Amino acid sequence: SQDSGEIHLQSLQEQADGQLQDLATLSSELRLTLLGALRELLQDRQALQELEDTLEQALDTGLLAQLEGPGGLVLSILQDSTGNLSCSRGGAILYILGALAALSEPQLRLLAQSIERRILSQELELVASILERNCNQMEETTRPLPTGGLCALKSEDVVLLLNLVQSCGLALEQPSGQLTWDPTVVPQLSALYGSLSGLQLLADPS
Amino acid sequence: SLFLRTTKSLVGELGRKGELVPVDSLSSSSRLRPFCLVRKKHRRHLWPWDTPLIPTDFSLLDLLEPGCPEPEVNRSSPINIWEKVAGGLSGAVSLSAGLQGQVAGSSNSACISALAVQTLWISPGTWEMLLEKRKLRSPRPPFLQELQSRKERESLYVVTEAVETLQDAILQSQGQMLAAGQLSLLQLGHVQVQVQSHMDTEKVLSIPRGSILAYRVLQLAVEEDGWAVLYFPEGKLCRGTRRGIDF
Repeated sequence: SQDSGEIHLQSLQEQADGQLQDLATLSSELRLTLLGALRELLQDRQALQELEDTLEQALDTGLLAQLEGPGGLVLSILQDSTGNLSCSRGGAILYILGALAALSEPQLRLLAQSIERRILSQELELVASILERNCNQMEETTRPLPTGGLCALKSEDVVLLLNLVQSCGLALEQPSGQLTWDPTVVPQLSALYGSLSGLQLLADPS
Repeated sequence: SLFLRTTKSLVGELGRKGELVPVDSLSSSSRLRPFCLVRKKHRRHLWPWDTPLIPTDFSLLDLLEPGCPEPEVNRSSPINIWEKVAGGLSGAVSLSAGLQGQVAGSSNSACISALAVQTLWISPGTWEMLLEKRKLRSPRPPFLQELQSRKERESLYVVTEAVETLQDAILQSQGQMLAAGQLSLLQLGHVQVQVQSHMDTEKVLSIPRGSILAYRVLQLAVEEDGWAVLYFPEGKLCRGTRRGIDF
């Protein structure tokens, strides 16, 4: 049954890699510009929704509506020199937007803070670890929090990261540091994983 | 979020987890009253997460020909809930193979809420009456045409039940956040880094009377020749369950 957790994570990773691969071909400047625009949008759920609707419509119909602000900036980066929308890059952004849409407003705010504090990779690692170790559990169980990536973090970053994990509905016991697994949080954690994968790819300078 | 924590707790307290949807933001509360329309995108590419319900600015009644009778909304008896939650979190890290470390973050918090709420719902009889007496507006309003043009990628829902505050309410949370880190990297000649910070937090949120804290939806089918509420949409029972319209 341990395998089923690994398979779920592997399938999530493959899906994210497949959906996001075209963003990796963008220059690091453009990726950072996209990340900055998305960080702004994380503070405004309606604008985030508007961008998702606009992009979805453009990919389905070929008609690209104009948007103001950070949403407009995202769309402009996805267009080629002739003004046509790149379908593969549009699909990649749609994947990130779809994952973000499944999160709550407080989670979006925590993600915006995480971008500022540059801890996306540690968060991604922790969420992946939790999914891998627990996804096979169909009942509530208590296990130690996987903490491999936390050592390098500042203490306030650890608190931010733990808040993000808890916001998915997982309980962390004090003082034992035991995580109570609830199988109903898998979709939320998966959406968080998808969001973090996309944002981390944009933040990665390599 | 204090608000989301309260609405989730309320749904659990009412014993309606999985049935009522907790509202996650006070700003969308006014668009989730009974008869309000909500849309939901279809899942793409077998994404493992569900798509959220997205409030619109419209009500089912905006779609229907004006006229009598005005639909009746039922109200439950008042329910009073007082809750105080105290809790905290902490994390500890230890590494092996020559690399040792310890990081702990902790926060202690207390959250107090006192709410008087009632449930608003539309009875099956009211749906029957609406289906029989109120036809779709003709010509179709522009927003309906827009929603229908998205039929391939979105479904439309109508709010059939909502939990509303009966009085102005104040939510309060008080917390102490202590974050301390100690890291020993033995491989690098026993370098130690220590960080400690302490922060007091207090949050007060005012919820006006009449705010919606949780809601329930049913799928709405709008076709050229009529409309219907799908009581059992997952079952694909079609004719037997789609009321008021011949599909």
